[in-house]
Amino acid sequence: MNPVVLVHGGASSEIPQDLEERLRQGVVRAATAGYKVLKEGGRALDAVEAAVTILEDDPEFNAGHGAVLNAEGTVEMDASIMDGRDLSSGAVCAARCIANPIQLARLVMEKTPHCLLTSHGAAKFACAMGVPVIPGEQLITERNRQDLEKEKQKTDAETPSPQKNQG
Amino acid sequence: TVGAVALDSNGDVAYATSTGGLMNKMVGRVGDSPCVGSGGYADSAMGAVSSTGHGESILKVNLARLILFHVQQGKAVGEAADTALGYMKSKVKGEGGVIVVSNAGDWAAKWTTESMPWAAAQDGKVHFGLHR
Repeated sequence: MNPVVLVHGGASSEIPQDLEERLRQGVVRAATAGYKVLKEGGRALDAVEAAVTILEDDPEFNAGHGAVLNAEGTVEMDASIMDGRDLSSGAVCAARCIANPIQLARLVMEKTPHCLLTSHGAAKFACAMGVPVIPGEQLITERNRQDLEKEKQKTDAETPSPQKNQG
Repeated sequence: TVGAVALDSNGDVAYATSTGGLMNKMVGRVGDSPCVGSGGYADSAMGAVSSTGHGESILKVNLARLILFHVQQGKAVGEAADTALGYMKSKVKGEGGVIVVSNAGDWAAKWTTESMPWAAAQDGKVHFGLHR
């Protein structure tokens, strides 16, 4: 079988021109890393985890470092992973203060009989698995802080439209 | 949101999806990304999908599994993705994007929003795109 890996960096209504090249570089870097795993004989599961970890570490994308802020100005992250061999899957939601939620999702898949852990439970599990806790501030970028301020001012002035904000 | 799908040399597929969600979201709001069948799906009997876009809409149509249903019914991966994204747009007015790989190695990146950065690596070559 001829291995292949695809990545995406999120559907968006508009992308500022000065951001385009950085996004291109980010997705190419992630796809290349995933492909390297496959070419070295790695499993599809390892390839997707490697690719998404790179995108989570890249502040240009809405995940991990660079995740957008909620109404309280903090980061809550969701992630899931699935192995097509046997349909095993793992996920976390409302995860805080970890760098790579996708790696925690994989631990949920491999180390528990469950599919999804939330918030406080995900945090306790991460701690039990030895996943480093990082200050939430470390995930926040100045651009996202400013974007939240602008969004709050805008939604104060008009009816919020979730369709404008694709996630 | 970010995501990946892959097919390995054994013919197995996988997906991964990760997100910070919506900007200015309610505390505790969860979208499609951690939900198997919506934010992604992988079955080596068919293929794998990772989704992005308006989470509540994606949840309502079970976007990832819907695409693989169409693949099961004999549609090519690109057509399956377009059909499901079109259904989501017409039924619940939701927009988004997906990456899909079949267990035969066919792949597609499709979206109904203005943009979605994507890249694919196969046969030692990297393809990428951003705008429709």
